[in-house]
Amino acid sequence: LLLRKLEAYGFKSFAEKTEMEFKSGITAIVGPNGSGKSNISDAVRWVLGEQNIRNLRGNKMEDVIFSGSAKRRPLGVAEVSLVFDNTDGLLPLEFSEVTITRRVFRSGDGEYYINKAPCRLKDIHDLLLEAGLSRESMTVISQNKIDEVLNSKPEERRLLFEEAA
Amino acid sequence: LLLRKLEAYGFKSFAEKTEMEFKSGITAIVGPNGSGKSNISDAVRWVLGEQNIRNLRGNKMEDVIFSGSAKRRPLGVAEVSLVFDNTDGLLPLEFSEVTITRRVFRSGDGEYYINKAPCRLKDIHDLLLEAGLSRESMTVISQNKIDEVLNSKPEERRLLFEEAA
Amino acid sequence: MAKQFKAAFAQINDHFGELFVRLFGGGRAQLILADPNDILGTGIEIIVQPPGKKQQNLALLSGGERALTVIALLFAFLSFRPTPFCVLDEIDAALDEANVQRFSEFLQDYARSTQFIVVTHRKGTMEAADVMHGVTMEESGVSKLISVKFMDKAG
Amino acid sequence: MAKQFKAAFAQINDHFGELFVRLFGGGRAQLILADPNDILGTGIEIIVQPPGKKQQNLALLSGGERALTVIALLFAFLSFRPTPFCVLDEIDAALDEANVQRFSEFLQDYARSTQFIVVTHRKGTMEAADVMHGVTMEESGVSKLISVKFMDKAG
Ligand SMILES: Nc1ncnc2c1ncn2[C@@H]1O[C@H](COP(=O)(O)OP(=O)(O)OP(=O)(O)O)[C@@H](O)[C@H]1O
Ligand SMILES: Nc1ncnc2c1ncn2[C@@H]1O[C@H](COP(=O)(O)OP(=O)(O)OP(=O)(O)O)[C@@H](O)[C@H]1O
Ligand SMILES: [Mg+2]
Ligand SMILES: [Mg+2]
Repeated sequence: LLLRKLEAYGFKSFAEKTEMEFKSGITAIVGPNGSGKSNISDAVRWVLGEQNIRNLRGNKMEDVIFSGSAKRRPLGVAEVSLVFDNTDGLLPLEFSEVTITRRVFRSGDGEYYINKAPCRLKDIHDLLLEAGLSRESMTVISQNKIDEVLNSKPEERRLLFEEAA
Repeated sequence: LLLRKLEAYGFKSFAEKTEMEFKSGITAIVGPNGSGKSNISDAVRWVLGEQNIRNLRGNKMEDVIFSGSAKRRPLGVAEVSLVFDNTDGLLPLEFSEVTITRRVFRSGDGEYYINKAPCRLKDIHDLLLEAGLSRESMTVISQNKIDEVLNSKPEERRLLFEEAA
Repeated sequence: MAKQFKAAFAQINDHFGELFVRLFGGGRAQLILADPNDILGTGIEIIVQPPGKKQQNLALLSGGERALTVIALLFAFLSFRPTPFCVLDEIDAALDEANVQRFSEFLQDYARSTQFIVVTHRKGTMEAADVMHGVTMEESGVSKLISVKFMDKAG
Repeated sequence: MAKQFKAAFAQINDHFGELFVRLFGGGRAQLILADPNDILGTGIEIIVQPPGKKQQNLALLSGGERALTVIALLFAFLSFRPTPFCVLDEIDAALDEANVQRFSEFLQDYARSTQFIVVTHRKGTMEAADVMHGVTMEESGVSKLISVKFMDKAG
């Protein structure tokens, strides 16, 4: 399974439709403070099904929708898609290319799609679980995760252990 | 008041008698990970009277005594001195040079000196309070302090406020 | 008691606002009393608007923006209760090159009235220093100071 | 249940030990069950001995040593439960130049079986990348991607 592309529109600081391509190996993301790099990791977490808004640095789910800037008005919906090359069939679907999409509206309503076909969040969770891409896994690791492990007591560390293993 | 020198011997990784000089303005301390830079900030905190070993990354006071390495045996006592140029008389003493010294032994016993004359920890606290150098003040600021302020709730922030102001 | 707190709060808030603009090159920030009617017990909130962006909850800001905001706040405390010298241990870790530059220029200014000892890995901060000490561990587990460098200040 | 935990623990502990030595260039580290008789409830402790130093409580280690230790641990989890791709957000922030080098070489190795997306400010990590994307905010508050750079790998 290879991640091919991330598309974001209306997600946090991505007020414009944005497309980022990936190859195998290592892709570096660089830029100044506050430019949107961690927002990209948040976008990945979110489209993989993150339900705890605190893990996305917000208070309520609508915090992930572009809230405007000095020159722009807020948007009404956030959308992120991940496009996978599924030639090795790791995702149990008949497609060699699989796109998972998540949307959220200001009302709080959410929409989910697999290859443009509407589905439930549960379907995305189940699909990703097969590929080892569930939210609990080590798919997104940040400086916070490192501090969390360092500052945890032995009992809390055990919980991290059980989650990860 | 100007800080002239820091002397450390047996404090954490300073197994050898070490002397560091300072001028007015900005003194930078650089070096690889684990070389001893933060141990210098710990030494300053400690000689200024820090009593909470957790603020020095330890569990018990004797954690600040050199505990040995692959090639060296542990030492039995840690000592740190700060030498001040007191020409402006900010420290209410008749000396133009003031040295405060703190020692701790494995037994837990501590010794305190002002210009080589034995005194109590309280005398050092009172002296430094006059100069605005008490432990609560912003005399040592680390990345931890920054995270502490960032992750604190509004009520906790108020406590920081009261401490600092 | 309440009067004292109110006065301190107002002064620190002013410093904070100015330092924020100086370090961010714009925008605005202020401290807010969560409950202005309960001066003696109220919590303190931080409201931040980086230049050109909307006012945001501190949590949604980037790592570098959060660090710089708190640096502004801690220096606001320092301006209110000055200390003759101050040790800074790697507080520039999360800043990008441009912010390290702004921070080091700010620090050089402040250093005219306060002596600073700055532990750092960042080149920009090192260049602001008057003197530099190196710490190494030639022998594992034993710290050693290496030669003092006097910084050639370009102007 | 307990058998499963024991097996997982043993494997992850092995990975952790190897990765630690690889990232630190020596020393040793292991996970310890706080109460080996209570497999289902016991906490997990981390015992670390950096090269040439004595075994130390994790708390007394330096910022960089702590970060590198946890990187070894997280990658040990990853080796046990592989994921096809992994996003790393500035986990190299506390590392000095030498450790960034060692970490980036380790990552290049690991990247043969796992796709990595690495947010970083560090030159050493950037040089390990096959592709680089820049993110900027030409217009305040609005993120924009700038041209993809293909990294010239020296060998
Ligand atoms: N819903 C939203 N609408 C508009 N802007 C947002 C929203 N959520 C977050 N932001 C903005 O995105 C910016 C943060 O971006 P991000 O955390 O990705 O920065 P970064 O590139 O990781 O920076 P650093 O190098 O400092 O870590 C902040 O300025 C924040 O105000
Ligand atoms: N009592 C002690 N005896 C011997 N060594 C000690 C003692 N206390 C701490 N150390 C060692 O000192 C080292 C930590 O030094 P310090 O925290 O000053 O590093 P640093 O230069 O700040 O590194 P970094 O750049 O990673 O922050 C650790 O390796 C730790 O094991
Ligand atoms: Mg970030
Ligand atoms: Mg340090």
